[in-house]
Amino acid sequence: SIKNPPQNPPPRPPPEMRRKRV
Amino acid sequence: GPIILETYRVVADFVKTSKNEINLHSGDLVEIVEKSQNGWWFCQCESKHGWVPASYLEPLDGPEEAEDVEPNYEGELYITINAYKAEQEDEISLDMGETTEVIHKLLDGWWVARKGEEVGYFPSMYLQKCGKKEKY
Repeated sequence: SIKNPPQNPPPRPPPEMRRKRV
Repeated sequence: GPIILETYRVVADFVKTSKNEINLHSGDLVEIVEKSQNGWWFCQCESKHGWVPASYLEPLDGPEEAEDVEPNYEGELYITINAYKAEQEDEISLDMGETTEVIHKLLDGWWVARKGEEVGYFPSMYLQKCGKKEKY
C-alpha cells in the first residue's frame, strides 16, 4: 500500500540543508 | 474539528526513486500527514501524496530544525538489522548484527553512530534498539 514507507534509506540532506547544520 | 496539517517548504528538487514517493520541486509547499522516524515523511501536495525525504523540507514558520533532539554523547545501544557501506566521508560502515552506540538522532533518518573510535552517519531504518523485542 502507499501508506508503507519506502524500504530504502532516504537520501542524505541536500547541500542547502547541510550548511544550516554546521 | 478539522485536522490541521503542518506545512513545509521544499528546499531542493527531489526525484522519486520508488513508487510510493513523489517528486518535489524547490519552493513547493507540502502538508505533512505522517512523520516516520526513518526520515521518510508522508505528505500531500496539491492532488499528489506520497513519501518524501524529511531533509528536503523546512518548516514554513522558520528555518530552525527545532524538533531534533540534542546529542547524547553517552550513546544508546542499537543493533544493526541491515548492513550499510558508507558512500560519503562522514558516514560509517557497519555489518548486519553489529552493536553500535547512537549519539545523535536526527529527523532526516541519518543518525550519528559510534563504533569504537569511528563515528559517522548511519541509516536509522537499519537500526533496532537493543533489548527491544520487535520482529523485523
